Amino acid sequence: IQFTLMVVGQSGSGRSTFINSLCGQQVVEPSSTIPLATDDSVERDFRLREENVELEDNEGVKISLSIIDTPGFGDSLDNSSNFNIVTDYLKHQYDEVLLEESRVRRNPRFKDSRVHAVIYFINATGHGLKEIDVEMLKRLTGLVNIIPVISKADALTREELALNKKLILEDLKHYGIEYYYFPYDLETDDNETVDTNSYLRSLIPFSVIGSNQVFEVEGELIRGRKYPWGFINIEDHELSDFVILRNLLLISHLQDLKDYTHEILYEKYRTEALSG
Amino acid sequence: IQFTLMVVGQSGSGRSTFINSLCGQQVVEPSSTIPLATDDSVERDFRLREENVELEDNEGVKISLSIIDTPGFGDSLDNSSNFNIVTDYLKHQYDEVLLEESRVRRNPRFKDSRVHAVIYFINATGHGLKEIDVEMLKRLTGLVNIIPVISKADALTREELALNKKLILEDLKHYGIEYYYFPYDLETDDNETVDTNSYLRSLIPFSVIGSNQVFEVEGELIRGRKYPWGFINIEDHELSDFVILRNLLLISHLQDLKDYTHEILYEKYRTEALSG
Ligand SMILES: Nc1nc2c(ncn2[C@@H]2O[C@H](COP(=O)(O)OP(=O)(O)O)[C@@H](O)[C@H]2O)c(=O)[nH]1
Ligand SMILES: Nc1nc2c(ncn2[C@@H]2O[C@H](COP(=O)(O)OP(=O)(O)O)[C@@H](O)[C@H]2O)c(=O)[nH]1
Repeated sequence: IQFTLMVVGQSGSGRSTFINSLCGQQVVEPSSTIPLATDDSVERDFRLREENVELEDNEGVKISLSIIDTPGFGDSLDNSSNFNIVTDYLKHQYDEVLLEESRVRRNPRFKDSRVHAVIYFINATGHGLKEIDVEMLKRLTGLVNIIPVISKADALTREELALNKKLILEDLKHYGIEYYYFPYDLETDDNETVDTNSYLRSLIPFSVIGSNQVFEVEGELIRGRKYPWGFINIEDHELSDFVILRNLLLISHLQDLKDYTHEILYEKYRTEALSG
Repeated sequence: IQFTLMVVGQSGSGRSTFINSLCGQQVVEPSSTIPLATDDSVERDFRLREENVELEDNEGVKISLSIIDTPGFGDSLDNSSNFNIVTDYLKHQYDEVLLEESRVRRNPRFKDSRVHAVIYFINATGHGLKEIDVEMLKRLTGLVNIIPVISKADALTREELALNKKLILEDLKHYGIEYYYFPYDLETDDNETVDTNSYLRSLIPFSVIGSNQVFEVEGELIRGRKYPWGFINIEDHELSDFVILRNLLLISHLQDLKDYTHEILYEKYRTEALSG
């Protein structure tokens, strides 16, 4: 199965670590090698970066995962040019499909690179969304499935996590940001689907803790963060929504996200492109 | 004694919490009430805010502390106008003293509002300094005592803390940022002064953990952060440099910072201003 994710967030928000944790392997080098802007340039180069991983789940199902990363996002003094780089990329993948669909002779080796979900990393500030987040999310709305995520959830006490989730959700709604809302149909879906989707909806924004370090704890290998005051297993679902997020992305909602992208978001883009 | 600090850092970096922790009392409201930019404005208002606190140390010495806070710093899409607001304020206080010094009839109620140190809050990203930090720090260099601080040190494992200190220090030196370097004279200062100052110099940037919550632990009131995986006492000097920083600011180096401001930094400003 092919699946494409984009991970958007500012430097240091934990994107690379999240990608490695998601895939259970070192996909991205800890990005401490990003060069700093030279003294006389106001704008640092913001470029997209792609990684490809082959994953296999417990039942032997193989997933060919493409991940688009955004090192340098929001790093400049003036970040207004960052947004187009992201949206142009997303639209370009739609344009490629549009073009391919209109060909008389199809290209048998055509690669569908449409992004099925954007994992949007939000820093918890205690003040809701920052302006750069609002502006980027507005431009992503209606273009791609948005999954808002609070990074570094281990820097938050339980009350701070609840407060930040509440403030961010309020801002998302206030600014009309259309995040993926795990749609279900009370009439046609079974109880389990309805329950699962309404539960997932209630968690938004998802809290995430990531780690590049694996520890041996009582004979088991555990990906975690070791502090002088305690140890955190990133797969402990009481401490973050990481496992829930990974499961929905790679198992339970992978096909839903692809279908929504193709049947709703791409269709909308196609209609506007062909009529406009 | 009168002492003026400025705390510079982006929203959510923990400035208000640090100020409250430093003063041992609620000086600043947790700033979750900062309004978000309206949809059509690209620039949010960045304004300085002043708080005044009366502190008394163990020996009954009273300190009249002024704190200039920077809510909204770095919050806009384009932050290049933020820097002037900060530097204009600092220069204005020097101008006021310059003016007062040149008066024939002194104003007996003249209030010297020069800033004796800027506590500069740096977010630990694993990639050294961000562009906004480099640009602001360059403009503060030679104008005011700079004390670089890593905020939220409890979000860092011990290795991450060491790495971030190293990367930030390298960037500070690379960009020629003149932070307060705890000067000592091997010839005239006693051993203790030399040892203390070289030790403090070795800690830069200082790591800080702040908290607005006080807990009762075995009959004692402890300011700390309570996580499901452990409890952090912000005054535990093994976990952060908070206590060391507080002591140098309010006790051991208060007068040094004032003297350096008046005898070196203000003198330099005065010379440049009077010579043209
Ligand atoms: N506290 C905490 N730190 C994290 C977490 N994930 C990553 N980090 C640290 O944050 C820093 C930046 O992470 P990185 O993945 O390189 O961020 P990126 O620049 O967004 O790709 C590194 O020092 C990571 O170890 C997390 O979940 N919690
Ligand atoms: N993990 C951690 N969180 C902190 C620390 N200091 C403050 N915070 C939290 O960070 C958020 C923003 O803090 P605040 O002081 O309002 O930041 P300001 O916007 O810079 O004034 C609040 O939720 C604080 O509880 C700290 O040392 N460690």
